[in-house]
Amino acid sequence: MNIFRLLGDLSHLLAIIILLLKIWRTRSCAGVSGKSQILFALVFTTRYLDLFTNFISMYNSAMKLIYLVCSYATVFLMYFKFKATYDSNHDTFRMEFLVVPVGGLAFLVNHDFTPLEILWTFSIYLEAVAILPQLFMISKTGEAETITSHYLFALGSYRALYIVNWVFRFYTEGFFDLIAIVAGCVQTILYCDFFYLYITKVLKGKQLTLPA
Amino acid sequence: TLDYNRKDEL
Repeated sequence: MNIFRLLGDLSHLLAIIILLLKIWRTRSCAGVSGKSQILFALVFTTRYLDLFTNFISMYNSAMKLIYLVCSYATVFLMYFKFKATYDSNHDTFRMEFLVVPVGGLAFLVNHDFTPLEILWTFSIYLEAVAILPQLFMISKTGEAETITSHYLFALGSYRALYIVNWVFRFYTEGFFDLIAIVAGCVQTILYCDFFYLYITKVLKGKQLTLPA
Repeated sequence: TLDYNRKDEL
């Protein structure tokens, strides 16, 4: 474990908690893409199948459990408890356009052609593009609530910090995982225009609006 | 190369 990865995990945890609290306390999931949340729940499900077979540390197991519980709780709140506030008219990104190509790629490009490894690879590729429905929804509505933009900033920062962690691990341990690194770079690049808007607008107290 | 299957990251 290194400080970059710890900060990355905490940023990821913060993002998940921010979103869950936003929906729970405002009793509304307006402006939030339910499809992205379903994809994140799928990412954690396919990545943490080794939760009970491959014990790394208490921290690792606890975080995996928290991510799984919070992501399913968010999906539940959005599609059941606060379904009336779910903006399905703007959350129209076709998930199959992501899941099918990512599934195919996971079969073609992986480290080991075994079920667990292919599912792990699928989760890495899927996580890289899972935010697209959310970014697409914001581009359709042309704006995002401030709390949602904080959520996205924390979520985007997590994988950016992981990239620093991978560089650090490469130079200190010689460890690197090209699949995770390439997917992590794609994932972070997708946030770039949002990062620009967040830093130039939200941090100046303005509403996050996209140029129509 | 190191053992990839050392899945110690989240």
